[in-house]
Amino acid sequence: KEKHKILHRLLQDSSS
Amino acid sequence: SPNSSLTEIEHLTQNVLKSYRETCQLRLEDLQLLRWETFTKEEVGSYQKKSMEEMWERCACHITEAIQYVVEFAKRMSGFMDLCQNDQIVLLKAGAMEVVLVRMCRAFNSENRTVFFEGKYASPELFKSLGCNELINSIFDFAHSLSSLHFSENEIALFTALVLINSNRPWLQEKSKVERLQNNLELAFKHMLRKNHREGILAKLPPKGKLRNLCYQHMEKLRSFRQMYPIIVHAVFPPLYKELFS
Repeated sequence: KEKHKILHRLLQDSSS
Repeated sequence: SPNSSLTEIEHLTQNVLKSYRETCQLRLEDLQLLRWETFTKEEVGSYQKKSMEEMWERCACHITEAIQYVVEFAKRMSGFMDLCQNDQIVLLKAGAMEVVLVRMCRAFNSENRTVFFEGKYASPELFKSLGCNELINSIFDFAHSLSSLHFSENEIALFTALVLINSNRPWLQEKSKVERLQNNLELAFKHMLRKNHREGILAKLPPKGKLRNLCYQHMEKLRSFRQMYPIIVHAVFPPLYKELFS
């Protein structure tokens, strides 16, 4: 998870 | 899939088309309008005089921006967010750049072999200072061959959905779930082509290995660049770009 933290964040961000 | 009704396929089609329209980054009309707006000799020269580091950083930023739109496309596609997070990441990590390369054919003028870049259309020579002429030429050749298919916006939408939803990507945890979505997208794509008498393009689509190879070449070039300028990559390249490609 740490390795892909930005993708994780983008995927979880529902406001985008 | 015998379990998917025509209504289900029609819903999926509409959803993919809408998701694509909302996330296509550049409007086709705008790209067409600027189609003959090319960089002057002086402007090309000034790009060629830029340092390798500056040009790499610029391109890395543009690629990252384009990828963010692809992530958004995926998120809006029905079925994608129902996949487990591991698989969402696997598919995006393997497919986002491939989708960017396919989307690029909209921003490509095959009549003078130029691509839209920083406000105008640019020939391969403009990218000379990147130090990867072979890769740039391969990408231009690829855009040229895709352009010859004269994809409609709807065809690009479904084709790029299929580039992304590929159950053969390694490390998927719920392969069968991806497979089902892929099957439905294939049905949707073929159904649309049949309706528009465009089934002929099926045999002309680029082989999957072609896109994979371009992405591999890009990562190899990044690796060489990083060996020369590790601090630049570390300090100024977009974090998402590094996460995906190094």
